[in-house]
Amino acid sequence: DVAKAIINLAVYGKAQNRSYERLALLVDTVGPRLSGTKSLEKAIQIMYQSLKQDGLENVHLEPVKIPHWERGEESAVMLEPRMHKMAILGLGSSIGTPPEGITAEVLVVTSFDELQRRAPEARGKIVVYNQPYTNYSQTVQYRVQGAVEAAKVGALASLIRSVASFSIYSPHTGVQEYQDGVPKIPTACITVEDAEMMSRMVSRGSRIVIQLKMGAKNYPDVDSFNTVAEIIGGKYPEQVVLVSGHLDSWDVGQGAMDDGGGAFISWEALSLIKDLGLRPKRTLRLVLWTAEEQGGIGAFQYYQLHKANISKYSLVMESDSGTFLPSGLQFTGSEKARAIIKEVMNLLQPINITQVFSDGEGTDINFWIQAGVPGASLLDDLYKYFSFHHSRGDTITVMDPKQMNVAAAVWAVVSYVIADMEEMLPRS
Amino acid sequence: KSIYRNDISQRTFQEIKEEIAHYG
Repeated sequence: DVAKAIINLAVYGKAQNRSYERLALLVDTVGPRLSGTKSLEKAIQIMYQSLKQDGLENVHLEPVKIPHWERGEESAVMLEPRMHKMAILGLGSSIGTPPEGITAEVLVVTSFDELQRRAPEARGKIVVYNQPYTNYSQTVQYRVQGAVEAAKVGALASLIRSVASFSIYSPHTGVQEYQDGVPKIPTACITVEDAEMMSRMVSRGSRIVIQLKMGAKNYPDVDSFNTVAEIIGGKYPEQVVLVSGHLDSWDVGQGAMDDGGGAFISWEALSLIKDLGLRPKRTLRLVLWTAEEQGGIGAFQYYQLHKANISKYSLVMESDSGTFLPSGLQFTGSEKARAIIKEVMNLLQPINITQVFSDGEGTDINFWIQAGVPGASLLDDLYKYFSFHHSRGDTITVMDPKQMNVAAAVWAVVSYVIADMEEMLPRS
Repeated sequence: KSIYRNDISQRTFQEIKEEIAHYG
C-alpha cells in the first residue's frame, strides 16, 4: 500500500499544498534567482537550512563555478514608420550596446534560410527574426543562434521573436551563444506581437528604424553550489536514485514555474517518503541544480565529480517542464527498464496518471542519460508552460497547489519504488 | 559508455511485476 499511502498523503492528506506553500514562501522572499546573483546564493542558503530543518540526511552544498551576466537597463524604440516603445528582454550572455545605443534600419526575416538569401541587405542593419513557433526545441535555435547568424552577414544587432506558444505582449528571455571568430552583437527578444507587426509593415513597403539600447554586461564566473539532501538507503546505500529540479531562474518574474515547481516537488518527494517513515533500499538523493539556465553548468560539474560512480545510479529524474497536471512520465532507457517503469506507473491508477512516454530528459540529467543511465521527467501541459516560460509571467500565480500535489505524488511513487526494488533498473 | 557491470537480472519479469505489485 505504499503507493496509496504516498498518494493519500500528498493529494488528500496533511501534506496537501505543502510544496506550493514552501515554493510561494521562497519566491516571495527571494524573487528571481539569476545565475551569478546574490539572490540565487541566498536561495541556496535558505534551501540548505530548510532541508536540514525538514530532517533530511546528508544535507550539503557542493561548490561549483557558474556564469555571471547582468541585464542592466535596456530599451528599444521604433522611430520609423512611427514612434513605438517596444517591450524587450536581452538574452543571457549578450553584450550591451554603446551608451548612445544602436540606431539602424531593420531587416525582417522569418527564417535563417531567408537571412542567407537576403544576406547583402543585412549589412549595417538590425535583423528582426519573425520565426513561427513550431515547438520549443526547434524554435529556440533562433534565440540561441540569432546573433551569430546575423553577425555573419554584417548586422549590428538582432531582435528575435519570443520563443513562446502564447503571448500577451510578454517578451521571453533565455540564454544565447556567440561563436569564436564571429563578431559579438547585442541580441534581445521582442514580443510576438511586435515581430508580427514589423513583418506586416515591411510587407506593405514601410521602412523601419529602431533605436536599441542595452546595458548588458558579462562578469567573471562566481562561486555557487548544487544543493544536496538524501534519504540514505537501508540496504544498498551506495546505490542512488537521483530526483531533481533547478533552483536558478531567469531574472524576470519569480522563477516559480521554471523551475521552482520542479525543485519543490522533488523536495516534496523526499518529505512524503520521510513522513511515512519509509527508508528505501537505495539512497534517494535530491539535487537542486544551480545555473541550469546557462546550459546545465552546475549539473555538468556534478557529473564530472560523480561519474566515477555511474554504475551505482539506477535512475536520474528531473522535473523542468512544468508541474501543472502531468499527463504521464517521460522515460529514456532500455525496453526492459521501460516495461518495469510501466508497471510502476500502474501504481498511480488511483490518480489516473499511468502513461509512460518516450524522451525522458532534462538539461541537468542528460549527461547521465547519454552515458546510459535510465532517465525520467514529467510530461506536462507544454502549451501553458511555454506561454509563461522565461517571462515576467512566471510567478507563483501561475502555479496550482492541487496540480503540484498530484505531480509530487507521481514523483514520490516513482522515485521511491525504483529506489526500493531489489534490483537496479536494467540498462541493456 | 556505460560502466554498469552487473546488468544481469536474477529474476524473471513476472517476479519483478509481482514485486512492484506489492507497492500497490
